Amino acid sequence: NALIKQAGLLKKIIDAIKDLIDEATLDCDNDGIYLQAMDSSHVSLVTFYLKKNLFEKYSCNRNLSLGINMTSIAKILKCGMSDDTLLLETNNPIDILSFKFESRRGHKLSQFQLRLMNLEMERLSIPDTEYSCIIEMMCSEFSKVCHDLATIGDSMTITCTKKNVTFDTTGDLGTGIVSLKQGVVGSENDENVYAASIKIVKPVSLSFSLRYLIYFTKASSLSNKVILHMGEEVPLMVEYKIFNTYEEEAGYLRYFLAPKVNE
Amino acid sequence: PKHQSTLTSFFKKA
Repeated sequence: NALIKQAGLLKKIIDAIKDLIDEATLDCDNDGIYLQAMDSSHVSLVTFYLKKNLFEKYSCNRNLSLGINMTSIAKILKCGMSDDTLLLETNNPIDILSFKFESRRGHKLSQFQLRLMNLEMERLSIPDTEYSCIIEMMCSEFSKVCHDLATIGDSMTITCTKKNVTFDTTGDLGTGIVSLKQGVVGSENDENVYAASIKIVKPVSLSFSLRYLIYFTKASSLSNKVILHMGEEVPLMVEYKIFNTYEEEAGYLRYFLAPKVNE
Repeated sequence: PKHQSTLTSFFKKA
């Protein structure tokens, strides 16, 4: 039983993953809702965690695993308005998830029911990783870099040093390289001139498929910053933090992407 | 040339 103040937030989260994964389970316990799923080619994995404090009201008195078709849940969420409140409920036996939208002024109520699926999901354990480089930058900047370089090549090499992070690609037509300096350029109050914040233990350079990175940038509306976690010979983690309407951190959406490696 | 690795070589089944 979970009440979310702005249905649009859940819609943004689902829209940011629905093109990557077909089905997933929502694992619910008293602390929140967790999802983990891989894309069909096993190159990327998405996880999200929606903490209890994302919701106005939240209760879950026993652990539940709700099998969801992503296209179907996206269709239902599209029926609500983004500033509607949304109540999610399951009944007993647990074979449907109900969505009750209420308009902000209370003049419109709509209810939809999603048939749940019996999914046998394979769960992977994601090891705790000490990443060599953690790069924080504006979502819009990361999105632009990925889209720009994708017009030139298929994969992008991210190289992080103490002073800057560079993104480069090579394609048939030529090459492209974008470099962002460590730190804030200009006024600290003006986030538009924020370049990149780099926490580094050791420089790293890894290559990734731009097709997947572009999928990940669909989460850009969740947060104004994205955090890239990189380590030698480990998958890239692209993290978007999720905030509630009181601007408190209330979960995350994380994408993992396997690197491209030398033959 | 580089080839795309898969996540199952990094993350094991839980």
